[in-house]
Parts: sequence; structure tokens; C-alpha cells
Amino acid sequence: AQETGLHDEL
Amino acid sequence: MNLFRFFGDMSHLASILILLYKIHATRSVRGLSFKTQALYVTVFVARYLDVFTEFVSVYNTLMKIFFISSSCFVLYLMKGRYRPTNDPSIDTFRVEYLLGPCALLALIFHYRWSFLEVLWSFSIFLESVAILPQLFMLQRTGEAETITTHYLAALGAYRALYIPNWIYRYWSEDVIDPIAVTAGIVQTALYLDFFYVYFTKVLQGQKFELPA
Repeated sequence: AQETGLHDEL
Repeated sequence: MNLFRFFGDMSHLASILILLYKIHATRSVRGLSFKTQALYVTVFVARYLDVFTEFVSVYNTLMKIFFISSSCFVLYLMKGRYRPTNDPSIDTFRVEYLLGPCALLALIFHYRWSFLEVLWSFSIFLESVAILPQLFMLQRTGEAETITTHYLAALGAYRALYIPNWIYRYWSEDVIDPIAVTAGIVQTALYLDFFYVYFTKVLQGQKFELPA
């Protein structure tokens, strides 16, 4: 698994 | 987007509509913690500043605008129109004990060392504890209007639904967001006590009252 760091959640 | 996250977001949306309905219907902000509401404004502003720099989806953008504007509107209702019904003397939780540690945690744990990223981490940590002044107030007064408990239940359900969302994303997309997951689990845990009383009393038609 990789860390998202993508803030696509609210 | 999966169903857990979608229903979580809808629950979040519903919680704010219930909150606005409570204020409108009772013409009062009694039983609400101004500090918690002010912390939510801080959380949303800190996290959603990226609405100007990042584009995820129309849904994402609209929700961000809604959360920022509705939380600011609630603050206005509490300090403006319904100010006489607000009682700061029972809203005594010391928010500096939350802001300081959250700022420190954000400086230590973040994904990138940039202003917006540290602010994002700060908002995640702060959201996890923003409900504490409200729960503290509930504990202090020992009771709550039923409509207020529905607000809290919807807010808690939103957080709880994000947990299966992360589990789902972990095996379907192979991604994990350790900061959001850790803070999210803490945040959900804070509601457990409330949920126990909500399920055993409010949903059985009784008033929300804590044992003396």
C-alpha cells in the first residue's frame, strides 16, 4: 500500500 | 467514491441541515457549544483553502463551499441573530488545549513541508477533537434536546462511515492515508459514549439524560 497524500476526501 | 464515503458525506450534510433546523425551529442556539462550532469553521477554512488551487470534482468543490459557508453562517446565528439564547457560561472547555497540541502534531506529522499541507494536517487533527467542547457541555448539563442529539448522531455517523471507506480503499485502490485514518479513529471513538446513550435512550423515545 502507498500513502495517498492526495486530498480527495472531504 | 464508494458508498461508505458517499453516505458519510450525506450524513455530514444532514447533520448541518439538522443543526440549522434546530436553531430555526426552537429559535434558539441553546445547548450548542459556540467553541465547537468555531473550531469547525477553523477546520474547514484550514482544510479547504485548496478549493482555489486544487480541483478534484464538482461534487468536492460544492461540498467544500457548502461546509465553509454553512459553518460560518452557524457562527453568525450564534453570535448575531440568536445571541441572547447563547449561554457562554456553560461552554467552558479550554480550546487552547486543543489548538496547541494539534498545531504541534501538524508540524510533526504531514505529507509535505508546505504551508497548505501543514494546514491540512492541522485541520485533520483539529477536526478529530473539535466536538469535545460540545460533548463536555453535554456532560456538564447532563441533558440535551432530542433534535440536538440527532445532530450529534449524524455527525458521529459521518465519522464512523469514513472508517469502512478507508478499509475499502485500502484493498480496492491499495492506498492508505495514515494521518486521516489515525485521527479519524480517534474522532469516532470520542462518540462511543454518546452513541451508547443515543441508542439506549433517544432511539427508544426517551429524553437524552445522563445519569447524575
